[in-house]
Amino acid sequence: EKLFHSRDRSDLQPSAIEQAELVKDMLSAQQFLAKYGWTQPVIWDPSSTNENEPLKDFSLMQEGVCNPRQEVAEPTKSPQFIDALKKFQKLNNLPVTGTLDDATINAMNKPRCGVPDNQMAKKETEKPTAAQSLENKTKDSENVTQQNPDPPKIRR
Amino acid sequence: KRFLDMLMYSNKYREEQEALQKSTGKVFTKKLLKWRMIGEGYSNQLSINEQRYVFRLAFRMWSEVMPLDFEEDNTSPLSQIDIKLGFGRGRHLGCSRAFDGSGQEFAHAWFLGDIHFDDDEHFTAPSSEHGISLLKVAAHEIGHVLGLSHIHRVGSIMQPNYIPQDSGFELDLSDRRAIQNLYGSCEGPFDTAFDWIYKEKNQYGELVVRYNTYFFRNSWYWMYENRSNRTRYGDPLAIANGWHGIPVQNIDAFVHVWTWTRDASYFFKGTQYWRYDSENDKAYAEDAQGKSYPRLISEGFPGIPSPINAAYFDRRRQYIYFFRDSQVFAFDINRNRVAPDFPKRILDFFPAVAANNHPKGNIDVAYYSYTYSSLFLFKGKEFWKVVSDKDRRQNPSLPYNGLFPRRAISQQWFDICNVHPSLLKI
Repeated sequence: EKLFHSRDRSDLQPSAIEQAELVKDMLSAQQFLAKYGWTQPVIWDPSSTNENEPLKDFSLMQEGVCNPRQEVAEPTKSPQFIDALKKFQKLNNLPVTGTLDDATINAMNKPRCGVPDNQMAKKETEKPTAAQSLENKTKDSENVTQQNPDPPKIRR
Repeated sequence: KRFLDMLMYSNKYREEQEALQKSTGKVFTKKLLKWRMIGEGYSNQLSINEQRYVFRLAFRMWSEVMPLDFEEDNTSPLSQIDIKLGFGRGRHLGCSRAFDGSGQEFAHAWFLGDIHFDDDEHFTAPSSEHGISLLKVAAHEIGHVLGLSHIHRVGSIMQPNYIPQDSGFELDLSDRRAIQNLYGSCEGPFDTAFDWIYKEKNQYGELVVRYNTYFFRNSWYWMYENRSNRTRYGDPLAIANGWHGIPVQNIDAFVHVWTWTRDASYFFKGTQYWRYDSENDKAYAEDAQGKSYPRLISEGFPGIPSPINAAYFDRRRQYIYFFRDSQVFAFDINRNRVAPDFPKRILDFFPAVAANNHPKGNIDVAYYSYTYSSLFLFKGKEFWKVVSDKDRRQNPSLPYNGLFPRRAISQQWFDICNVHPSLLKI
């Protein structure tokens, strides 16, 4: 390798870019919903390293605790999964079918921010604070279709 | 000991911030936040200057709509830096949440101000039509650091998914109100405010008169878009850049003398005044008699003391009203002298409609608004609307020139926010 690199690293060739795992089936969809707080609020805090790691073999979420060793239930019948899926579909302006259709998979695979959509403050394990609960979001979303009244015409 | 002190300080500071956010939703109580690009976290895709430019612009966009300022700080101890930004791939910067490679997650932000961007994503500068706009992602993540969660609303910068944008994006009304719910709206005294009249031909070739509304404070000015209830995107700008030949800060007043026979605009500062050429957008060098500008107020407007606090032109009476301390002077432009019986007390000439609800004196601005067809007196963060003819037709009991009770300027003219001087020239 070269001994010196230019200070702004502009001469560095990006190594082969790893591709993110896409949502393509029930399991990856469950992981997505759990990871971003749709199944239940997620503690989003750098010091709580494990709680918010994506659950590798997520099956059934217990109240407040996720326990991968739990008996694997048929995912499509898990009410929690269906409920989380419906919430995701509703807030993303998708047909609320409760089933993992293509439109939902596409929406899940869109580039997105890593911050969960539904967070819980670190010290609380019961119901998330009003500011962060999805119900609050649902209220916020009433005018979800309201377009920005005057989108900027000129680029900054 | 110094390290332990710093550790104790940051833990204590962190707990205070967590408690603050839980109770109010906002994360910071300070008005000036320091940010820094993490040295070992530069992107491989954009030059450092491009990265810095984009981050400065993203911070500026937020400070244009909220009462906080942001300043890049590359020297203070890390514990005093409020927001740290860096790029990384996979396991990065000691972060507990690894990135996932190209696609899906492009960035995340942590509660205490760390923002990480996935350098496997194809981030691009604002001028590019392709890839993921680093500006938009940075603005989104800064929103998180300030305390906003995801907002599932079309048009919001806080939508979790990245929405490609054909033209530029701006913080819309709902995002502004969301952040202002946490940090309050922008307030503060103005130096002057006025509607600047200009003539132009419409699409049918007819000469039409239009106006822009401007607010001035210190060395900055905003154009206010009355139809959109906000300032022009990208304001404030430096007075020195937008207005030529007048003082670059702390203007006392602007007056537009506009009658059937006269059309002259004047800026006042201290003991002097400048006439402004609206056609050519610059101050006149000299007047009709060859006297050069600036001229002394006492010469151009005999009998008017200076400096003044504010002034406006009453087109019907053809008087310029000059305000100074607790007095108001009426200057007859046709006789070129102070009108009889003046000066008067502002309290007498502009009586309070509600008892004791009156600025008394030392007002900042006297602004006649064509949008509201009314005169407003500003003082500090508040304004008093002067009873207009229309008001008196609806309620004859209102006193002539009466002042309605005070209201907050920020509740009628929205989002007129300072930005940090370091971000003024972008």
